[in-house]
Amino acid sequence: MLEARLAQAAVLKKTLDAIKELVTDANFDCSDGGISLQAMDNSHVALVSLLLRADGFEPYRCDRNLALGINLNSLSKVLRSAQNEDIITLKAADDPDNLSLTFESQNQDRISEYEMKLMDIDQEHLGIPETAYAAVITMPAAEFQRICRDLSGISESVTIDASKDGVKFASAGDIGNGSVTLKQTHNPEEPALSTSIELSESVTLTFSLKYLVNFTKATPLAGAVTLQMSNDVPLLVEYKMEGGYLRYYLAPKIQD
Amino acid sequence: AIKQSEIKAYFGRK
Repeated sequence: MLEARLAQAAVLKKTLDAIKELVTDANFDCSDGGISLQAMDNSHVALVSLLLRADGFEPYRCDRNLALGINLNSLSKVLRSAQNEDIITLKAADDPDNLSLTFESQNQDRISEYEMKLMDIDQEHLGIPETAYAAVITMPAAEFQRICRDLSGISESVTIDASKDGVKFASAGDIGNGSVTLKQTHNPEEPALSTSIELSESVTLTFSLKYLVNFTKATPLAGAVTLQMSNDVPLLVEYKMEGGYLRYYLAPKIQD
Repeated sequence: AIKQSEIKAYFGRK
């Protein structure tokens, strides 16, 4: 059986908000290492990979591997009933038809109990190769969100150019064009507000802004975001949170 | 022309 108690409902609520528009149904794979999810979006352009490590729960118990097939919109509706500060406990039997969710208020004067029907999902799992990326850019998550939102007003696409001079986000559309260039900065007081650029070679790739804007729904999960790029491979956008990560992979736009 | 590639073109089936 699975029993996983999470001290802050907000983590799960924000995680769901960050993926439910990309992915409709997904298996939550539970093992003794924690709870993970891998799913492509409907158009097979992006891939979401979530890990909530066992040590992020207290307690965490999973006797055997379980795949909990969940409609994310339904889970999101159930989680709406949890307050951000509630303690959430997830429970499932070994061959479960239902997922049980308990929300306890901090001072334990309110306990809400929900049961959600599970579904059988035959999901394709992709093998993601270990990649040493040519460019690794870490920046404030809110900055990345703002750049994506601003440039999406200009064009459907953005070209990200990482070089020794900085990282440049550029878009060109019917109304004109625009770009934002970030230089490396160092803010020792608040590392999450720094921008760092590690580069082994220059990289230029073009991506759909629709997807990037969607990825930035994860902004409330982390102060910083890391973009990892190599020429001719998907972009990795990673939000690290306490006890896990949310990663998005996005296939580049290529010359036909 | 520029076109959108699919993620499966890069990551193999497990």
